[in-house]
Amino acid sequence: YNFFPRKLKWSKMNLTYRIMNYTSDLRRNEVDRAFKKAFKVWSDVTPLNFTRIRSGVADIMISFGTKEHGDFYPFDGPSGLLAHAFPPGPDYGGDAHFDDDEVWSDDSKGYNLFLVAAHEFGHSLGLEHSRDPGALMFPIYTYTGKTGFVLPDDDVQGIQELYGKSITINSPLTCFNYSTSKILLFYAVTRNIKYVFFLSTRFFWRLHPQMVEAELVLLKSFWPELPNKIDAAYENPIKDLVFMFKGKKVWALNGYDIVEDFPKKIYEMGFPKEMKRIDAAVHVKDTGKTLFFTGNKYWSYDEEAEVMEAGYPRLIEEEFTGIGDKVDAVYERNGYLYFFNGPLQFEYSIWSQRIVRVLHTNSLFWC
Amino acid sequence: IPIPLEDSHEFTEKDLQFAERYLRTHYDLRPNPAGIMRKSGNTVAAKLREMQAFFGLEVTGKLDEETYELMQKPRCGVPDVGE
Repeated sequence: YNFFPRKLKWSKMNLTYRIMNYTSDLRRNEVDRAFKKAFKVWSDVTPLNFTRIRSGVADIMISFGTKEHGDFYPFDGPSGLLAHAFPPGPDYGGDAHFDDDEVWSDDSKGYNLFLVAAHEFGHSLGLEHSRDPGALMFPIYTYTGKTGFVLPDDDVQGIQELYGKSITINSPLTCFNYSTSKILLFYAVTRNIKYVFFLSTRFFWRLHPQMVEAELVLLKSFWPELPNKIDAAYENPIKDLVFMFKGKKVWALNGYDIVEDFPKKIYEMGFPKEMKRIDAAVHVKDTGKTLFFTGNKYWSYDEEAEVMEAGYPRLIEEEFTGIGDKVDAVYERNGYLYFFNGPLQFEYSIWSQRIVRVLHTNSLFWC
Repeated sequence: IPIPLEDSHEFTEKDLQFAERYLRTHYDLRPNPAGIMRKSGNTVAAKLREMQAFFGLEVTGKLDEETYELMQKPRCGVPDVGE
């Protein structure tokens, strides 16, 4: 995250905003709602309050305009520049302008007004552009889905450095900075040569064995073709490939490249055609077998012979007693399997074939 | 337009004008009255380097296809760096 020169910020917590005019792309109440929700993104994590006024001069004046619209920073017609805003200060300070040559929407069609407004209001409050591709304050527009917007950690840290933390306790938004929160859901984990990857929704954490802090990276910045929210992943050290699963498809990654002819269908590996997804996968180096977990059952795949082993599927509960009857994610390290199930992580000794420890899911991030 | 180019990609005059305008809008590239030497920090190459560093691209100081492609993406009008 970055600040404007001299770290410009408002000297008060209660700010006003006024909507000067409207775009014809959306109904008035949709525009009102988009801006209100955009301000709430910032008031949720700071002591800031935003009050709408309908006359007079507000701290943050909001308007739609095209080309030259009065501030000598002209817009450029459709696409290109979408909007801009000024850092805190008198007169134009804090004001936000939206290019009405764009098509504004409240979903993925056109440009999502809420997302662009939340970004511009970050400028209005004193944040400059961030280099973090997953940050809201990253300068390039990315549609991040219709529901459940969560302010990325980079932006939370930046705005809280300016205005302090929110007064409300237990803000769910702090979950991503692996603080004291107890639950971080991991959809798939795998080991790639030097790193352990923890995949979740559209990000993954890269944890280097010698590092304490994990690095948060946008999944699509490495593998643009991969879908978000991977179901399962495992590394096959024999072929030096990482396999990623989503629904009925499987991708093979060689480093950061997707192997030709992938994605393939999982039934080509020997799974029944009616199988819909794989919950978790792990390769056990010593046996050369890869275990696949789906629902309350698991399969064993012989990587060398490239066939599914006979006598499977079996019930998870029968073989790995105590870990529950489903697996969210699993990975192997130093002879132990780490099963993730909801908020818990079970350390299972392959040698003694029993659970030796129960941990919190995000204990690996020192939560 | 004196923009250092990286590869064989044929940039049109219009492309180069777009690239220069992009650097002026977002990286504080100052206009260069004809015949006057720029300060080293304000050359097109320096600004290209700034932009490539900002977006984590390979920093060459030359306009290449990847850099130009990124310039095409819809974005916020606030500068990435500078006053």
